[in-house]
Amino acid sequence: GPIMLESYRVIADYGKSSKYEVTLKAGDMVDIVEKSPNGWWFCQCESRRGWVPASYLEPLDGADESEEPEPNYAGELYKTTKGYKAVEEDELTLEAGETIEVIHKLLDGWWVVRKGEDTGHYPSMFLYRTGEKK
Amino acid sequence: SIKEPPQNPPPRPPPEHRRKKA
Repeated sequence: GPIMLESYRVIADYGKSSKYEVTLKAGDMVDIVEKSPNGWWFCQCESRRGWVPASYLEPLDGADESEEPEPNYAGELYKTTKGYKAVEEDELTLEAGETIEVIHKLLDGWWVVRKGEDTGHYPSMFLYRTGEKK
Repeated sequence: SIKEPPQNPPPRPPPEHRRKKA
């Protein structure tokens, strides 16, 4: 069947860091054909095809928020599959195998998680759902 | 392969586009 393309505008320059990515220039329009929940989206841009960070795109009509789930302050239990050391001050440092609560699943692949008293952003690709209830 | 998304976390949004924590 036909593939529905969604168009997005690039908000800042992005230089690709691996061969299956596409370099972006602020103001470019890109057509997205697949959205991975880890924040990498597949774009078809004229002759170029490859993965681009969702964090550098904005929808043309500004109605992106509608597809993003609301924050869930009660939290959903996930476990870290891989450790990550915070680079930005709003990120969280965790080791592999820690149980945390996910409170907001952002489309850019950086979810807001809570560990005890601390909250911060963490890469969704390093998390898996435990299926347990608190 | 190009069918699989990169295995490294994507970059954070540019600072002026970052949202505050929930």
